[in-house]
Amino acid sequence: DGEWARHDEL
Amino acid sequence: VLLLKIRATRSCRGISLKTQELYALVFICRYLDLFYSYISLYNTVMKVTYLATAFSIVRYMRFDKVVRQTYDKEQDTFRYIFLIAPCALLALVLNHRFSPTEVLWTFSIYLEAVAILPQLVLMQRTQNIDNLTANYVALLGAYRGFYILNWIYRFATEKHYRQWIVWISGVAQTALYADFFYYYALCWKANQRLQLPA
Repeated sequence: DGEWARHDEL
Repeated sequence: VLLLKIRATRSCRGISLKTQELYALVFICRYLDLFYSYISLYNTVMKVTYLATAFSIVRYMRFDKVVRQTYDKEQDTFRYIFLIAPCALLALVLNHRFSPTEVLWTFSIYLEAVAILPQLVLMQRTQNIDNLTANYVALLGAYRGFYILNWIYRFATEKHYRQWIVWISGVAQTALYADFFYYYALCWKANQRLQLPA
């Protein structure tokens, strides 16, 4: 999976 | 700011419970990742803070003996289903991956974009909008608005930063505030209490 899977925003 | 208003004045006059409950729902659906991923201490603390303050506000408005009497239920008429149903449908169709947590996360992004609508409608019906209420809505709009600057920065500096669902929703959310910001700025310049045209 790409970076999008990491939801680091609130 | 909103908790401060409610606690200091013992009143939630002019605040839409519908918007507050929608935000509580937004945070529940979005921060499920508290259970399975860790990003940073700041990130975790803010997620817990948003959940706690959202639920605290709803608790005051629904159950506090004094505060709940100041809630104007008759004016707060926006129907939940008009916002929740289209967002749920859109999240099922337009998402990055069809998994329960990812669909709920996407739903929360869409719902947040429109969750302010019951509050905006209520404010339009309110003759005397409290300064704290006006400031609260302005800060809420500015919060996501400032994200746009951050997204531009991250897009320029990070290789794999592609988040069109978040970007489009964030821009739409900010655009919903445009009318409000216009009158907020006018009244602020004239040093007048905020009044929205009917």
